[in-house]
Amino acid sequence: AIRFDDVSRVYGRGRKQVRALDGVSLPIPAGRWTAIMGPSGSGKSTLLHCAAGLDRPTSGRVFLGDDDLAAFNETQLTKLRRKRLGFVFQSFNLIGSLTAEQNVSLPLRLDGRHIDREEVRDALATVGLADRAKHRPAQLSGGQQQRVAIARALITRPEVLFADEPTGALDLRTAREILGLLRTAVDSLGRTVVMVTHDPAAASYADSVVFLADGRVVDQLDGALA
Amino acid sequence: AIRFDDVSRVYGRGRKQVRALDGVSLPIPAGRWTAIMGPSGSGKSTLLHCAAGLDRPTSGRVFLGDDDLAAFNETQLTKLRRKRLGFVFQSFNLIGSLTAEQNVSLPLRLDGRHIDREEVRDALATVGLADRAKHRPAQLSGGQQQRVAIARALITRPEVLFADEPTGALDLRTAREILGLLRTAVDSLGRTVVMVTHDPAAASYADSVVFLADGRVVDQLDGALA
Ligand SMILES: Nc1ncnc2c1ncn2[C@@H]1O[C@H](COP(=O)(O)OP(=O)(O)OP(=O)(O)O)[C@@H](O)[C@H]1O
Ligand SMILES: Nc1ncnc2c1ncn2[C@@H]1O[C@H](COP(=O)(O)OP(=O)(O)OP(=O)(O)O)[C@@H](O)[C@H]1O
Ligand SMILES: [Mg+2]
Ligand SMILES: [Mg+2]
Repeated sequence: AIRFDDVSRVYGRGRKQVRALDGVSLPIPAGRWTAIMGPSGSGKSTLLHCAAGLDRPTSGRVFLGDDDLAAFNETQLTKLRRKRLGFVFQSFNLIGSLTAEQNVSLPLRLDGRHIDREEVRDALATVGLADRAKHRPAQLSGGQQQRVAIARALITRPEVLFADEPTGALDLRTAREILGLLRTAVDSLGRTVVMVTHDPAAASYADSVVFLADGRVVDQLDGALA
Repeated sequence: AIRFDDVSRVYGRGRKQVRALDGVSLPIPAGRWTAIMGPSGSGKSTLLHCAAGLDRPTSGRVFLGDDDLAAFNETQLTKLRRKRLGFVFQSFNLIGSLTAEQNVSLPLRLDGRHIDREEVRDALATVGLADRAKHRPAQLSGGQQQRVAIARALITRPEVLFADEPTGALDLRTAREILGLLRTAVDSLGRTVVMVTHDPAAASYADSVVFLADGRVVDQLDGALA
């Protein structure tokens, strides 16, 4: 499980100061799917980055299980992320010079694991891109790039998957397929999913929904929204 | 008005060949709002790029008014775009080293026009970012970056606005504000809008909706969808 304990994240000083997170305390249970919603600029991506150790809070603490992330140095955080976490970035962050197949196998390579070509091909097939393995990101549409990013985040079978608007570039039907994939990961494999979305249909797949506004948790809904 | 006359756009050869557009013939009327929907990878962005002269079709012709875009060289196409067209890219394409304000005034600068600071500030205020004029794209959230891209495309008061999923990174309320802005541009200023979207709520703002699948026009709906 993940726990936020009075976390703030502040940028700049004086007049230009921006409080992306403003005293967030929040438990995110393991083995369940939590959705995070809120207006543009309300701190959703910042929350996800702090939860995954990609960004350090200005004050407060983030716990992954019993571990306080502040106790880890950069190298330990990177190792922890490679072993236990998966991340789908809002802007995909694919490597332009690598093919779709190479992008998907990158987390395995970085973690020093064996790369099973069959497994990588299956991951691409699961997101509907079996025939695009050899294409680079620039040769793929926006939604196809997003699906490569999703396959890359799932390839290491992470305990916790963080996904920042993972269906933002997808049509309704493709989005449903991806959301069904995540639902199976939670229900039959016991994974934890933390998903930022502004799409109520996507949020309806989650077990609970947290609402942010101006960097604060303003509401929480449990049980299916649908 | 814009007209597609049996336009195809093909990438690669042999086994790796991809037909992004496959014989598209389509009138897009002036002074109205046309939405384009379709599955991920169906050719929506490619259609928009060909319509705006950012990409050349493999076969067939694209007309802007009475002009066949094939008759223009690169320099003439660039001039035409700067004077008459606005484009909101699916991946925003903001310049990372420029502030939000500088990004918005860039099209004016490129077209050799006078830059009125007040007008640029107003454009940012219209999209809810008056207080972020001095921030660079990396300091803005995904939705904020998208709104800067929208303000940039509107600043030159273009005859035709092409927008590739302009509300893809926005929450419902912010999206409605932006869509209302475009509706006003069409209704009271007589502009033409061509918008790619996979969001039925966004498509309901349009006057008609064209559906693509595998690079072909498969359906068209006229009148409000709502
Ligand atoms: N340079 C390229 N080389 C090969 N294929 C390409 C290239 N650019 C685009 N394509 C392919 O052309 C097809 C249409 O792409 P396009 O970007 O127009 O799709 P789209 O409808 O906008 O999809 P999305 O909703 O995912 O953004 C896709 O299958 C895409 O992979
Ligand atoms: N480096 C930075 N400097 C200043 N402000 C920043 C920086 N990075 C993020 N911010 C601000 O922090 C706030 C929260 O950003 P965040 O990316 O978490 O929003 P978000 O909820 O994900 O929004 P969206 O739905 O638009 O993606 C925003 O106002 C953003 O502009
Ligand atoms: Mg975000
Ligand atoms: Mg596209």
